[in-house]
Amino acid sequence: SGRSFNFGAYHPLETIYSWMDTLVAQHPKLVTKQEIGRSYENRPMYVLKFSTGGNNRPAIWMDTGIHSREWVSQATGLWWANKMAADYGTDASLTSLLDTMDVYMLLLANPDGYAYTHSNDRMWRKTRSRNSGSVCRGVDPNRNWDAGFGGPGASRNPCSDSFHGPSAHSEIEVKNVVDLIQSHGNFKSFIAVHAYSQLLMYPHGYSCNDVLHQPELDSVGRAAVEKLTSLYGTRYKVGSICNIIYQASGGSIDWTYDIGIKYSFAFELRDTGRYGFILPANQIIPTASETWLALKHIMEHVRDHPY
Amino acid sequence: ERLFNGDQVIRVNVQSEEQLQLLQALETQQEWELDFWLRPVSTDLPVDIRLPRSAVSSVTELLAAHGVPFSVIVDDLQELLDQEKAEMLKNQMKER
Repeated sequence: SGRSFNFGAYHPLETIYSWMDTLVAQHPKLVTKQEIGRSYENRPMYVLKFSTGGNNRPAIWMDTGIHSREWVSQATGLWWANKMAADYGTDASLTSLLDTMDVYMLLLANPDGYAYTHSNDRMWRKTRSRNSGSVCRGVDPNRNWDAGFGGPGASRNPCSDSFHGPSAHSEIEVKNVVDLIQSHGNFKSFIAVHAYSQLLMYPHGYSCNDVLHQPELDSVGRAAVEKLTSLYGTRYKVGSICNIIYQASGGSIDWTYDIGIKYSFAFELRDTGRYGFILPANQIIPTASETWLALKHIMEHVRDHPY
Repeated sequence: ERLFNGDQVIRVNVQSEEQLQLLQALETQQEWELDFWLRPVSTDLPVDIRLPRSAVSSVTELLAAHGVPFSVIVDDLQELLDQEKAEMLKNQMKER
């Protein structure tokens, strides 16, 4: 349309979906939009696939905003997607990355929840599915994965914000991602993006024991955060979910790590400790810019350490 | 649309296991509808809780009675939400 998109603002779901079409139109040889399924309330779930060709290349996954109220996550994902498309062909490292690997981005991992935060309850975190026998709706989609499902750090109470749901992968939003990851079969990295409290985490959440690749994941995470901090001095903590935040079972990166995706990480983006999920819009681009440096470091490490 | 008038967000810096247990008990009770943004798990980590307006005085009095230190990090959540909404409207108009 010729209208410029404001990345330094929060947008409703429809605007984000429409912007995806614009990005695809601007970079038709690099970016495609794929529907991976529908949400509980029948909204489409789209991934942006960045690919320069090849068949079933090794791939990197990232999703933003599985907890719908964490708005800076989705906003950061948009900026990252735009950055990746814009820098392909000019940034040598990113170009070599996209010449060898595909990148999948799910910018609205919980579309029903996101729409609900705009229309009804700004603090909504979960999905919007109905729970039989309860007046409370929704499942915490980051307690619903088949990794220590139903264990410590998840609630069996449908009214709780960390309700794990009736069974692993019961949430269609989770199942859609699980199906794509399994049918693809060649993901080498999985990065989940949350917001609040400035952390870069690796598995596990359901157990506090170190995973086999803990030393490598820790070292990659620390180097990534060093680059992040270099931009504005924002301080991040690095460690396993269980050790630096709290024990939480049924999380996405635990599932991906346990099925063999070694480079599984989760970000908790900036909040400044004053605004929670209401991070002022003027901090979106600084947040996206600083974390892009960490994300790029992780992606480069994945590219340079095939397994 | 749900309103959060008078809701506060407090940060609790837990100093002992007893204080931690008190917060964990608060987390499991449903009556006050507390929204834990950072859950009580360790004396090393802060705990952030959104207190619905109706629960502000009960919770803060309880914490004070047990000597649990806390500070208010969001005084009125709805004010922040109103600012956010105004900013979104302004941005939408600017875009078009």
